[in-house]
Amino acid sequence: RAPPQRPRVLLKAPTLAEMDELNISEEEESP
Amino acid sequence: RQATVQRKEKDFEGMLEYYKEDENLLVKNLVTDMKPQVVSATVPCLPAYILFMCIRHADYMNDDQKVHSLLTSTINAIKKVLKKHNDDIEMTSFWLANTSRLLHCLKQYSGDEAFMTQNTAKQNEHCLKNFDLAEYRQVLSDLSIQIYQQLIKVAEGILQPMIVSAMLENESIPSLSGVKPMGYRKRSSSMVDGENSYSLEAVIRQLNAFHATMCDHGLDPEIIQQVFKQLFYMISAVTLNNLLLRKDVCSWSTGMQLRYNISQLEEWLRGKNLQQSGAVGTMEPLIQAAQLLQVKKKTTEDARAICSLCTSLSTQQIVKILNLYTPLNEFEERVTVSFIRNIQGQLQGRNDPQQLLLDFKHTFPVLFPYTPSALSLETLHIPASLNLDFLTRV
Repeated sequence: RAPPQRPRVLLKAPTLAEMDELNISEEEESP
Repeated sequence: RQATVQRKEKDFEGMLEYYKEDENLLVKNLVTDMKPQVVSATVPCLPAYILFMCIRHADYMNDDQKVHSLLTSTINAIKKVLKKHNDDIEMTSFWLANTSRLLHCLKQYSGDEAFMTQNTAKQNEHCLKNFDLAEYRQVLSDLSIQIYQQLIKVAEGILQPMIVSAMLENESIPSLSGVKPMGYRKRSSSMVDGENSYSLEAVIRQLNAFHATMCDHGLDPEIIQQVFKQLFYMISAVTLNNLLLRKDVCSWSTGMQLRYNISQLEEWLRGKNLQQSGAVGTMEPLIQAAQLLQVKKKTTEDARAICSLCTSLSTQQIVKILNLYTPLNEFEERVTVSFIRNIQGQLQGRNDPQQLLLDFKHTFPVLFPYTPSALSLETLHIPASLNLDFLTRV
């Protein structure tokens, strides 16, 4: 059995909708 | 005495390392430019495993920025691919399989005991060490739902134009078509008969093609079952709606045709081991409508039998079919007004929905049950054809 580990750090993620917004601005920038 | 030092070759621990500058190339080769055929002869969902092995290394190095960056770029790249190939069943199925596999990996190797019950000791050693990716699991779950919906939309778009002619118009019963002249027999078994006419055989060929594609890509059997339940619902609803609007198909012989076609579809489900999918259940209203076209419609006893038979049809639908029922030969008779009144009287207490037609665009909610994999990450080989030689095995 694996030894007990220290707690993992929760990585915050944008929602899928927020990623959509990021994506749109990214597309607008590209020529 | 001379001491010998033996150097043990370091084992591959199922992690893949890359320089941050290579992230774009990784996502380009693994997602943006990936063609499903390139990985068809390898482990199903290989791109998902490779991505997870990269995430594992970034986690191992405690590099939260690298994990964040890779997951965000990957998710955005998958979305872009799907947007570009929005009517491509192959691509959609491939990315549904890989996205849900990546989601399963994030669970299986999360270190959360609830997801580890089926893991081997080696798989437990491969769990993430530093980060909890629960929020990314939510994003991947939402993305999987979007891809599933796209897959259903594409599949429905292909099937829908075939349904009415295959289910109601084309004569597929071998005994009936067998007595026809050669020309007719040939026509009824061909894929396309005229401009918009299809045989049931063509529908079944299409279902086979969908099934083979999804199996090839390693899509979870539970998801495949849900796809076919949804498609069978649509086939049934489109057929029934057409039946409810067309006098020329409300006949004894269409009922027979329909029952034969439904039995062929049921047999197809059995052959693909999809009996547990709930697909047959979605066809119940159509099955009853087909029986209604064939049963006797004269006496009070007949009316009682119809009322106990047609539990999945509303009173309005039963009455509509009886009204439309059209005799095609001297042995059949039009349904009398008094018989229909009798039926209406018997069904008075029923709390039926008011609309006549079914909502053929209705979608069942999709579930992605957790499906851990027996595969051990350190056994994976990356074929040279993927152009990923900048990845280092760790």
